[in-house]
Amino acid sequence: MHGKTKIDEDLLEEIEEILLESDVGIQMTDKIVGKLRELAKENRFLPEEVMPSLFDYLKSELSMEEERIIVDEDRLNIILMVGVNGTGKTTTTGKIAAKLSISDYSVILAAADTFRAAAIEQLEVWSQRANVPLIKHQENSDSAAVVYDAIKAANARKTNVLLIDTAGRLHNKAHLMDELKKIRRIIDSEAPNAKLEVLLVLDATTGQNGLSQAMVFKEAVNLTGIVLTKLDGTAKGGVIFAIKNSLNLPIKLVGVGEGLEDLRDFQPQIFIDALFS
Amino acid sequence: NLSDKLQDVFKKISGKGKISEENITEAIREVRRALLEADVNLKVVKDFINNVKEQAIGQEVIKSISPGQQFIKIISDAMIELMGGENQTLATSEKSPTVYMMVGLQGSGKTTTSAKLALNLRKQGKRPMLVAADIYRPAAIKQLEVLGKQINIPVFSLGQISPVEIVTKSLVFAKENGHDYIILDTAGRLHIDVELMDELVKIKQVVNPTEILLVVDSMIGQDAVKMSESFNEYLNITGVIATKLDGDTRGGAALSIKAVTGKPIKFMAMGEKLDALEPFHPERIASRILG
Ligand SMILES: Nc1nc2c(ncn2[C@@H]2O[C@H](COP(=O)(O)OP(=O)(O)OP(=O)(O)O)[C@@H](O)[C@H]2O)c(=O)[nH]1
Ligand SMILES: Nc1nc2c(ncn2[C@@H]2O[C@H](COP(=O)(O)OP(=O)(O)OP(=O)(O)O)[C@@H](O)[C@H]2O)c(=O)[nH]1
Ligand SMILES: [Mg+2]
Ligand SMILES: [Mg+2]
Repeated sequence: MHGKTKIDEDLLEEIEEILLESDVGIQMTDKIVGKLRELAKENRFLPEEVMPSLFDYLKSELSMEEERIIVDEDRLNIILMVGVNGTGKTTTTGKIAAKLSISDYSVILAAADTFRAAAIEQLEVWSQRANVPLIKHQENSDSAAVVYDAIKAANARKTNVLLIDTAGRLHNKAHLMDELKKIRRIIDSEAPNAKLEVLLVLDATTGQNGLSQAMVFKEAVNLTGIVLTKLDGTAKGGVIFAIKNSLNLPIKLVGVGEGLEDLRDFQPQIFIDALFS
Repeated sequence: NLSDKLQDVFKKISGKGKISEENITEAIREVRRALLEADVNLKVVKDFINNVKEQAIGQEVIKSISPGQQFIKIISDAMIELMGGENQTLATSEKSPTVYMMVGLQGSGKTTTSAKLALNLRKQGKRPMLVAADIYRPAAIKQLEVLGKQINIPVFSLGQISPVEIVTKSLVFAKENGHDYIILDTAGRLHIDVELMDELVKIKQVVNPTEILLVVDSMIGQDAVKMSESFNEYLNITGVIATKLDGDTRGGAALSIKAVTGKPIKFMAMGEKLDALEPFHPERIASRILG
């Protein structure tokens, strides 16, 4: 009896299909399937060990330190929400505000999307729902000025958390990415001691373009994490494996609906189970 | 890119005269990879590749171009044929007003695109109006009103009452005020939300739209198929509008959606400004997908 276990090729093909259909992408899928073959060979898997080992491997790929948003109670915390158009930044800003406010932190919202029609009004509704104050200027005013004022206000009021909602922007638009860099510079100069989270809000329906989004936004404003939204739909969000693999960015939160409470901490186990359900 | 990869693959077979089952296998593999990277749906990729394989095998390698280029042309032509050639204009109802109903997932660009279509119609000398039927999203009505003001097009809204009632009354308003086109902006929703999908069905029954346009974010991945099939099953959509094509997404979802629903892609939205809407050009999407 030779000790070499050969994984059932049909099973591997099935796994490959599930990963590809979950937006894991062909490169990352090849890497995962290749790793599974390697593990099976090294450890001489029995057929029933294949899936659990795959799950363990995927979980280890996604888990990391700093997976949660932790408020430092001794200084100002700033959370900057960035991402391409329509991914759920404004909605998520409202959800985070509510969650923090319920946990008894003082929160201020900054309406730094001064461009899109009714963006300020939209965030205003969320500030009312979350019961937190909102810093806003006129539509079409300078977004950097809003950020500047918001930081001033947060420092003056000794606020725990300042949440900044920015306008959606495509990462291939240099002038829009420059605007975001300017906002980042203002945060760095006006709140150098603040704890800063820069969250990329990524729509779970996004395909491989999610990787370019993460790369370009990271290069521009140095992301600290990702919020994966709309996971209440049928999209699996598999592009996060490639993002984690290339950029080592943690998924911190997931959006699971349009309501105030539809925000969860990211749980790798739940995410991976959902891929194969 | 794919073109270079195929040049390499075919270097080995040039001079052998015909494209055959054997020499095409590696080329097919490269095409499969490229399509998957471009977000074309896996099942659509399989069907498409089999189709292309049939067409390519037995073809004489044309002396004037390299086999790699010839193979790319076969693929590109197949894509253009799949996506194009359909009725890509918006129909007009014999009985005024003509109603266009905008539907789709959350954040895909329905509200912005509604305003773009309205502007387009006004430039053609028509008298369109916009209807704010999204009663859920915070400030959605305000958003449409702001856009309407920018382009001097009236927005009909009754606040946050039932969308079915809003659209019913909008028909009356249109007739009384001489509007020949109505563009209904609806709330974003998940195709698996039965209650909200039934709401769309009710709206359709009440206003009998001439066009039901599925507005799709071009960066969508594999979910494009489930989503569009579902919207199509519920509503029998008449067309698709692909948005955010000013980004750098490859846009393979466009191919997938056309392949599974058979419904034509009518427009490409290429920006946030209200004039950023163009008729669909399949050859432009094909060249993006092929990278
Ligand atoms: N189903 C679902 N919908 C969501 C989720 N998060 C946001 N949405 C919806 O997605 C749409 C867009 O959300 P916004 O918060 O306006 O997105 P945004 O990124 O701020 O958009 P821009 O500022 O225009 O770039 C809205 O209809 C939201 O209700 C989620 O987790 N699940
Ligand atoms: N760059 C770019 N942005 C677009 C395009 N179309 C829409 N947007 C932006 O995408 C975001 C979402 O657009 P909306 O029109 O609010 O989308 P929606 O489908 O009505 O969203 P919901 O009503 O929440 O479902 C906004 O920031 C728009 O400005 C486009 O073609 N290109
Ligand atoms: Mg927003
Ligand atoms: Mg809308």
